Amino acid sequence: QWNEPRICSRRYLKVDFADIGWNEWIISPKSFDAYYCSGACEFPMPKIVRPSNHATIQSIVKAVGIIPGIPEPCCVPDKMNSLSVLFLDENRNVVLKVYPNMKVETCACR
Amino acid sequence: SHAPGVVGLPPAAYDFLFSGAPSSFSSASASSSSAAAGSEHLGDLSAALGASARDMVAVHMLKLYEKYNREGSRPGDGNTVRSFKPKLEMINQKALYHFNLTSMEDSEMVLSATFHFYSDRRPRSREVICKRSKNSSCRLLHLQPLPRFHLIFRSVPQNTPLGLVKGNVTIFPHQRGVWQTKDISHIIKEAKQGGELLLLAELDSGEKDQVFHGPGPNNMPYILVYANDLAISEPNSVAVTLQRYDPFPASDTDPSSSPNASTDSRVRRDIYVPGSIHDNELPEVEYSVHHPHHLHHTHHPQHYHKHELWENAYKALKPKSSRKDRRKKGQDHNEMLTKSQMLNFDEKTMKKARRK
Repeated sequence: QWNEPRICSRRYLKVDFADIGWNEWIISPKSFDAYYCSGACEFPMPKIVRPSNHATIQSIVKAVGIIPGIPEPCCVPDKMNSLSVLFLDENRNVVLKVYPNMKVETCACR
Repeated sequence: SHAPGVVGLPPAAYDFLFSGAPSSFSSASASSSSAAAGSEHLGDLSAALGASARDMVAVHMLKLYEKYNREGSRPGDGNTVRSFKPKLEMINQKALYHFNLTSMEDSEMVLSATFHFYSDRRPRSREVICKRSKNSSCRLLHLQPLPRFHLIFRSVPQNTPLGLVKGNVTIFPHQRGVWQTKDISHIIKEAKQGGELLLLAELDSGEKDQVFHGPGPNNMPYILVYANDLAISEPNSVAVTLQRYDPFPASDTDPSSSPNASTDSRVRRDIYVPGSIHDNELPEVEYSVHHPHHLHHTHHPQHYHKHELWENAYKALKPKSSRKDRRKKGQDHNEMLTKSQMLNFDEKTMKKARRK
């Protein structure tokens, strides 16, 4: 992903539950496409990074540089999707839960 | 027999109960293969489950998982489905199924619950019997009483020999399939409200030695509880339920081997950053002031076109022209102006801000 734009955008991330040690009780999925957000939210921000009004103001303040310590807005998930997970509970019963906000659909500067 | 219990069932439960899905589970031994028919992914999951894939409750949950993945959970389905398998207990020569529902969280609001059990006592259809018979009275002759079961839920006995009756429902078996389903939402809701989550279920058909589970130990009756977990949108909810590790595993219980046994051996990891609490700066971050010329030379990503930039963000602060003037301007001209003035505005803003 080195060649991807350095501006805030969604990047590919596949999470394998085995990698984080949850595979012993998670039946399915074994892995899922979580994605993540990364990149700069520099002034001036393009439309595609969907800055909030607050982020726009913060970006200007940061660019002006009159107030020390103000960082650029953060590149964070905007729209997210849920993920159904089938797992075993502590009593080894099968449980299905639909977790919200597990997969990034879009990123934004906030 | 299901009609009174249908009210309040979530769509997923309703579909499963009445769409004929149980018929695909008509043979316990063929359960995983029949359920997987037409769904290779389900077959993969069954393989992943290994031995437990032969378990009817696991197959049922896999089917629900597939359904939720395919269609998403509809409003009213809730975000949680829990399955519960019982332990078989013999009390007073009666087979009782001991359900432990204590893993249900307080935040899980029960929407509905269903009880599933195996029984090959199903009524033979009169149509089948009379199909070859030309006797018009065949149907009347075969008017046998329909087999029925009584499903009785009791609390776990403490002072009474069998426990208090918590619910009693009558089940008339389906025409098809050997796996039967009954809505027991009201019983589970009351049990949860009363905090009595250990239940004994008894199935009584009036016959001696009636066994209500399929061949093999993996086909015991089971309960499915459809719930809406109100805490699932809370921060970190996924870790609360899925990140389970024992911070003090058995091998570490020996105080001498525990890294936390002595505070002397602990290393202080935090560092003191002077002034970090009293300003807006993030610790360990070097801040630099941007010079004005950087704004237009170094911060423009080359791959973005002008039209992708915010065109309207700063319009409101531009000096307003008169309505007449505005009408005169063509759309293209207006867009060009907007683009060209956007940077001017930025420059003005910056200058003003710097002056201040």
